[in-house]
Amino acid sequence: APHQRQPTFVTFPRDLRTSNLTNIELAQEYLYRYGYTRAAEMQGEKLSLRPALLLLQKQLSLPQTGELDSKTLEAIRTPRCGVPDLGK
Amino acid sequence: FQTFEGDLKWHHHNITYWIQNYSEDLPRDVIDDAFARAFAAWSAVTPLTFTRVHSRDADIVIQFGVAEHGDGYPFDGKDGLLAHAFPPGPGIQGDAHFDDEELWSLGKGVVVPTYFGNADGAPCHFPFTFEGRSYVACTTDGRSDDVPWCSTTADYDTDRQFGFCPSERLYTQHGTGDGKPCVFPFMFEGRSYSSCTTEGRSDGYRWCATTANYDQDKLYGFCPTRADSTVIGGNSAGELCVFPFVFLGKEYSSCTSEGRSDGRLWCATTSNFDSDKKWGFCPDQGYSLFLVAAHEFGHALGLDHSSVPEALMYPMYRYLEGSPLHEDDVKGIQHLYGPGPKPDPRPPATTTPKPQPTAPATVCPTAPPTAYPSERPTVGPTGAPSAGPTGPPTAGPSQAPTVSLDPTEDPCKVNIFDAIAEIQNSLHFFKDGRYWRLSERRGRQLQGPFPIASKWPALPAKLDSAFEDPVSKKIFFFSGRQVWVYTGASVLGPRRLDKLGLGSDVSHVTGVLPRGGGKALLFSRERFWRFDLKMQTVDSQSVTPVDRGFPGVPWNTHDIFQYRDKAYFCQDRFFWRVSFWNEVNQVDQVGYVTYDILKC
Repeated sequence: APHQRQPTFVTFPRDLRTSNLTNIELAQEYLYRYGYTRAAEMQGEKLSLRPALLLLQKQLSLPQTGELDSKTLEAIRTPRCGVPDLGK
Repeated sequence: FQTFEGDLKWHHHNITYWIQNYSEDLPRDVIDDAFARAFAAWSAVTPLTFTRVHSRDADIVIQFGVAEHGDGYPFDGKDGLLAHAFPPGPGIQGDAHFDDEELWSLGKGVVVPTYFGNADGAPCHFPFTFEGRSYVACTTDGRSDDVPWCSTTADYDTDRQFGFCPSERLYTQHGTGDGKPCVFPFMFEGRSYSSCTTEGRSDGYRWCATTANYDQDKLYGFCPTRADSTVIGGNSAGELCVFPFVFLGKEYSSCTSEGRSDGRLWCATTSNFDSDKKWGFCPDQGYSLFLVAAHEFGHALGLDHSSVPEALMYPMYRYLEGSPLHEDDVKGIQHLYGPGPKPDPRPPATTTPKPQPTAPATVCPTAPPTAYPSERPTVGPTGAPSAGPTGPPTAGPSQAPTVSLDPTEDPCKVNIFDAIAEIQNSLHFFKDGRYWRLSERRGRQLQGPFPIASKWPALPAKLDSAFEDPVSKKIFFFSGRQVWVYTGASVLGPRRLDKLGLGSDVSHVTGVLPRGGGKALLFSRERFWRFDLKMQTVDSQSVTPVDRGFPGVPWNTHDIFQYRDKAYFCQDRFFWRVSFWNEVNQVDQVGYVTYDILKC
């Protein structure tokens, strides 16, 4: 059988393969945009995401761990409606 | 479910909506249909009705936009945030906005209508196999005339069903070129062009000349959108794939995932990626405009997000077939508006119908090519556009209505009737479960509204068309893919349209015209068949495009009827009246249904 040619990967210009945000930054932006945290809370350096994550997990019927676990990250990455889940 | 603070809701039930603009991803009539079905999902379980209007003061204004689009809540590019809507109320309240950097489809890949070929306008099927290879976009492979085509089934090699894709080599839109195809190469400002260009324009629309020299003839048209090969993201969003293209020294004539570790399909937007590095992602499954619109309209009616993962009002997008409403959605909307007048509410069984082909508005083919893609077509589609009316009729109201009825009782206030038909020598006007009767035997007499159910109890509220056989006096009623035949008070039906010999690609019947001798013509959108009234079956071989038999009428009429030996083709609020002179059908009047027929 022919040798399995090693695939060649190239860098595509302006390839936003993944957003350059860390998971934490992704979660902070998401929690703020959809009404789980307020701007003021975003300033806190030592912001604990726990309370907001519990709110999110409860609203979206996810396991309520308070952690940024894989199920929660998957939900944060899923395309969705832009109307906030909480607040006006 | 959740409602908005203070149970924001509409305080009237006849809601109006305006489609302010369109995405280029889908044919317009597919977008119209997706929105109409999304509203129908909610009207099926509430007392609400939804009427399309063409003015800014509609309750729900629907718009496509990108990034910051004027409301201070910017969209975010492809994926992520898909759309948003505002709760009921004046102004921007109640409006729904859709991110046009998404790929809008019916949830299962791009919707590309086809023309000519042998598939009767059925949309492309992606992916499809041709000569053993898989294609996710239209291709010119197998042809020598560079006209892109696609298979309308998954496997062309076995089914050999195909059609031609929207292409500037088939037709152009608008402009001054009368819909004629591009001429390549053409001269513009002294330079030669061998493809569509955006040169000379600031709006990014692609155009071409329809003669060899634009500088001299000034004849041009816009190049049709190619949703199947317009790239998304990358560094050339909105440009077209160029096939074949060279990548790492190898030639590719379809999208590939070579070179990527995430398996996503991409293509080059010039013929050589190695030198130009211009690329983008090929269209994926896209997001179902029907499902996202049904969700957003839930907001526009007063529902907030639900925490039930299976509910339509759950914030995340999830593709599903069939009815989008979950019990939680029905409970929520009925908490605001109560149940509909219909029997015990059940979420409607909506199926996403196959998108109907959108024949180009200005092209009337002389003789579509009948050759298979591997052979040269015998003759291409050419011809000047059908001489249709250019603007709405100028006829103004000829006289005030004879009696002032309560607004919802007044037929002059109806924007578009569901169906119109001459029955027992009177014109009947059907709308939302009721009808009015206009008889002109003893002077003009307009009576009604009467409930349809009082005379024809088996019928649904929403009809597509109606027809009385002048000989047998049987009355045919059509709604969706069902037909009822009344003989006096007895009824046969509902029966499926298959019983009349109409295939599953016929989604509804727009009308029937009698032709004497127990024969008639049966219409569905832009096609018609010979119909045997005694046998109650169509001659499937007789299918003909409407613009071939009735030049000058719109191809997307929604109701057709005969009255006093003339045929009426209704589209929106207008009608095109056709007379039959020595075997030729001629449009002899264009008017308003309300002003010119009802004499409002």
